[in-house]
Formats: sequence, structure tokens, C-alpha cells
Amino acid sequence: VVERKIHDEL
Amino acid sequence: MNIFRLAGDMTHLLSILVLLLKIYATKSCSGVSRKTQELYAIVFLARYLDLFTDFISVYNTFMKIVFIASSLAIVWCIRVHPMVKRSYDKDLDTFRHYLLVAASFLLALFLHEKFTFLEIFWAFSIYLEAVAILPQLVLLQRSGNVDNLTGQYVFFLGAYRGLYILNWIYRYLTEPRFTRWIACVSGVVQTALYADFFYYYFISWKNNSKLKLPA
Repeated sequence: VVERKIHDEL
Repeated sequence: MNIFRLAGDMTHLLSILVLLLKIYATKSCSGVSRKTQELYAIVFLARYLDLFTDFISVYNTFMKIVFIASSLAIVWCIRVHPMVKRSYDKDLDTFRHYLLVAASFLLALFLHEKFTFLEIFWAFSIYLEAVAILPQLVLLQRSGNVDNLTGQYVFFLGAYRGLYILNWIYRYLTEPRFTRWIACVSGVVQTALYADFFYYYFISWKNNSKLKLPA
């Protein structure tokens, strides 16, 4: 499963 | 969200508030690099292009808007506000900041997580943020004397970076497969740039004397 990377830092 | 990340964001916010307070209270931007502030405005605009495409949390969205608005407000003050503008010394602020923009963008074209518009601008903003403090540090070194609020501004910015490193260590230990090479390596480089400043900051704090940087 390829997880979509989300930039969760500011 | 861990305590280090939250503390990092708060010191980042605090640094911006200190800078706005200095400009507002003294109606002056002496000792402040307009170039560094413009680089930060570019950093936030480039990084938060995902403001409308990726929703993380109300907190994230709110902070992104605050960072974009405050960085633009600071640049506006230095460039447009009649009294603040007069105090800007462009002869001290001579760093060729466009070179940093060009180099960061070039690096982002080669080193990114994905070859998409948003990801390239995200990587660009990470690289540019890592070096955006340089014009400010050079300006402080050239002018020697650092007023209290400007010193505290740079101190809080450096503290924010240090806390983000603790945040990454914490996430690495607690989250499975936490790997962010671009952000972490750039973050360490960015924090290292503050080492010299911190050294003199702590010496002046220990001796209870005014912060002075050697020429």
C-alpha cells in the first residue's frame, strides 16, 4: 500500500 | 502533535510577535533585515500552496494563515509604512538574497519527494527557509550592536528550530516508518546556522550584558 505523504508540519 | 512540536510552533509565533512588537512600539526596523523577511514571506507562500488542497487540522490551517499574513505585514511595514521605511538601512542589508532563492529552487528541481507542482514548491520552501536567516545574521554581525527585541527575535527563531529537531527525534522513536530526509536534513542545517549567534547570546545573558557580536 503506497501511502500518500501529507506535510502535516508547518 | 507532541509537546516539542507545539512548543516549536509557539516559539515561532512568539518570534514573529516580538518582531511586530518591536516595529510597532519603536516605529523602526533598525537591525531588521528586509531581505530575510521577504524570504520568509516567499517561504510561507510557497509552502502553504496546499492550504486549499490538503486539510490537516483547524490548527494547521489557522497557523498557516497567521504565518502568511504576519510575514506579509512585516514586509509591508518595512517597504511601505512611512515611519518604519525611513529607519531601514539598505546599506547594511546587502546580502544577495536572490541567489538563495535561485539556488533553493534549483535544488528543489532535483531533490524533491515527488515531481509535482506542489511538491517542488514545498521542497523549495524547505531549502529556502534553511538559509533565509543568513541576511539577518550578516546584518547583525555588520552592525555589531543588537537591540534587545531584535536579539530576542532571533533567539526565539533559533529555539523554534531546535524544538523541531526534538519533535523529529520524538516522532522517529514513536511513529513507525517516520522518515523525512528533506525536512530533517534541512532543519539540522538551519539550526546549525544559529550556533554562533546562540553562543554570543548565552554569553551576554550569563554576564548580564548587552548582546554584541564580534566583527
